[in-house]
Amino acid sequence: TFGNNLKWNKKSLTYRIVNYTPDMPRAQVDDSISRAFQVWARVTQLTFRRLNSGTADIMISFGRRAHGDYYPFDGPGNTLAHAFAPSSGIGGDAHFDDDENFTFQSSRGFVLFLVAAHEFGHSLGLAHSNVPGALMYPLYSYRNPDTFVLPQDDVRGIQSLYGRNREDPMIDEPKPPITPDICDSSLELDAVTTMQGEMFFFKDGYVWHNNSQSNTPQKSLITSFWPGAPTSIDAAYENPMTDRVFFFKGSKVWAFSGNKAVQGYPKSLSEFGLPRFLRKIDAALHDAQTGKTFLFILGGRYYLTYDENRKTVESFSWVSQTFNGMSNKVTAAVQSRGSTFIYSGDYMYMYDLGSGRLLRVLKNTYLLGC
Amino acid sequence: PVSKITEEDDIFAEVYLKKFFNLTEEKGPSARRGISPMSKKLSEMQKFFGLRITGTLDADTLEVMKKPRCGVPDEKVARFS
Repeated sequence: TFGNNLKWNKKSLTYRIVNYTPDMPRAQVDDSISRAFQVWARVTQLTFRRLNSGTADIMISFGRRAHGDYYPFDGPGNTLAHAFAPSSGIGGDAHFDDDENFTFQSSRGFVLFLVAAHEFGHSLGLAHSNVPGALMYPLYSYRNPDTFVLPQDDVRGIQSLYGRNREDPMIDEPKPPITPDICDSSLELDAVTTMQGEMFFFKDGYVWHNNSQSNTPQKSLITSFWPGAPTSIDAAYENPMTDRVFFFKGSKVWAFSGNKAVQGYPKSLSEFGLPRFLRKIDAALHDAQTGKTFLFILGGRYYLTYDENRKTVESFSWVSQTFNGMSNKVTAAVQSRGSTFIYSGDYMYMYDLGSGRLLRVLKNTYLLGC
Repeated sequence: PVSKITEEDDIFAEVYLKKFFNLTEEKGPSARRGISPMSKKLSEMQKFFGLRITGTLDADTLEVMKKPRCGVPDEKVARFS
């Protein structure tokens, strides 16, 4: 919060949309704004009523550059919007930079619902959060507005100011997402991959990455790294020869070159060149030596090798046949600096892929530097 | 390859820190002793975003500065009432 108990001293607030952005139809702006208020109303006793004229508690407007409040906007990019903490006059008002491209739900632009929900957090008395993934984190990241659930950090913040919604104590609500603790070795990772020399570890909607610049893994939303990418992925691998990273979820595969989606993806597994019977990929790794991709399937107990250039499957085996000592199902896999790491639950098995020799058994947090 | 920080990046970073981390102009010779205000504010920013705290402008810090964001300053003392 902003501190000093800076909040509205009433539960029923009014808002007015002063003008509209040309980026979206008016009905979509109205809907985005209304749903953004509901994000906060759902978890508190606050109610929001729209006014069409006069002065409302929260005045909402779109403007460019200098727009009359001594905090000019800066053209496209960087600052998207700002809002004022609760007070009379300009207090509570939210301004959106109309040099941005606002959208209803597309990741090609800034989803107005997400930006507005964040700004209304300020309008109600919340400052920025340093929790990546929180709505009040100052950096924009795309997430699907249809499945948006207010993260726990934001719920705690707003309820510290206005209390809980007594009529709707979230019993029937989906639980706000709790950020997984990546250093908890009992946490089963969804996937691990390299990308351009860094390692990326996936769990639910989050990705942690290690690089030489940082001692601790840096957490981000998957969608802030790769807009349009799925969350809770099944598997991932990088092909450094084509500079592409692939994500598997269910029967689909997504491809990204750096942070940009590759045209033509997502594809079905069969379009990718895999057998039609496959419903999902459990883990994946790309072997730099042979250029082959290992895809772990059928509950992580079998694998096939796949030639990405020819889009064909070359071989099919039991995991235990090639990887000595691996009797459990494979949950994630990665090759980094010549070593092959196969994850199974809490543990990670380090192999020499050439000989199939098991080199070490490590806790699954080993590569994270926890 | 190591990304080069250009003079333009330095200016961009200074404007960013003034805007969002309440960086104020150095005043007089005494302000030049010890850690520079720019370095102090860079450290604050790096700490907030969970970056490696170096107090210097590096490629990772610059990347975060250039991401689309909300225009309310992150500095806790900034008040908007």
